[in-house]
Amino acid sequence: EEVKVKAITHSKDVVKVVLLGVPNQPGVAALIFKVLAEFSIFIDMIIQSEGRETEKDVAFVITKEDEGKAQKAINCLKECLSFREAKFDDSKGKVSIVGAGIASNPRIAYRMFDGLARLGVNIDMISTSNLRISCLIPRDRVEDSVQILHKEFLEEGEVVLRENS
Amino acid sequence: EEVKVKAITHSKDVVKVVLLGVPNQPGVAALIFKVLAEFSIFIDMIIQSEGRETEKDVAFVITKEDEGKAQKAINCLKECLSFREAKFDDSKGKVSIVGAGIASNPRIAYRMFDGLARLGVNIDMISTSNLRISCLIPRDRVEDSVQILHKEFLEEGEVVLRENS
Ligand SMILES: C[C@@H](O)[C@H](N)C(=O)O
Ligand SMILES: C[C@@H](O)[C@H](N)C(=O)O
Repeated sequence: EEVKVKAITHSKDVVKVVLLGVPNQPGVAALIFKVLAEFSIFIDMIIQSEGRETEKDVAFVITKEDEGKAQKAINCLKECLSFREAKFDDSKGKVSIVGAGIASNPRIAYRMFDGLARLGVNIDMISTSNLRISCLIPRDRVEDSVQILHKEFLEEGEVVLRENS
Repeated sequence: EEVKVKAITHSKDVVKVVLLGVPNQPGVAALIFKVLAEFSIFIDMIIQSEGRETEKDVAFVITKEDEGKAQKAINCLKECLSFREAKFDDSKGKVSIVGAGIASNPRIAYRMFDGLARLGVNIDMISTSNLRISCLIPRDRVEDSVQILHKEFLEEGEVVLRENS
């Protein structure tokens, strides 16, 4: 099955925000994104994983430009939602591989993760859809990660999309 | 900005697998997906979130058909990777909304999450890409969730894609 990676994209304009320990009950995610919408914050990558039985961590990525607004939004959220801590982390960047059906093939995921591993890059977060696998990694490793992924998947000389595409 | 949801998709053929407490160091994700690739397991939604300082939880979704193979793959992984626990959960289903640029607009995310909240549906996992927002929810709530999302986003009578699209 000829599943092909068509492009490698990256972004350094990334601030990871994590709300740690929100209650795991209906309506909580809606409340968080209602407040973010009221502050018109541009959102990239929403990730909620296993968490714990009664609590979850809700993570999302914003741009540096929106960091101030997001701090205000989180302060506003504190009034109506209990959570343990809100972490802002601007030490990360994002690299993605893009192509139809790539996320369903574990061999493609393995090749991406192995490329990063060979560079000693630690993967902080992973999120996929049927067209894309995205990883948050240390920002200062984005350039060499794009290069190794380019070698691994696009050596035939296909397209590398610029930042933020 | 006219960001439009074009379709609602869903799938009930979902088994969530979570490797809890894997070491947070380079090469671990590569090892996991190398083993999954060796057993030719079809993968949907890979999610790794904040986790803890030295440990992460790596979650992925497989089909029911591959559950036996995945159990064997995890047993094989135990030989070479330390983790606290491997959870298999086949009580979940997936609903997604699809449309260009929808994940970056917090208002769209809010409307999806609020639709599920109004039904009292608890969101177990969330994953997004620029084209899609996907939620894992209790499988027995998939039908009524698709209906409410259809009402919320597609009432103008646009496309609802069938299962597994
Ligand atoms: C947990 C796993 O993702 C690890 N951080 C890695 O880079 O492989
Ligand atoms: C944590 C949050 O996602 C919650 N489970 C909800 O449904 O809103």
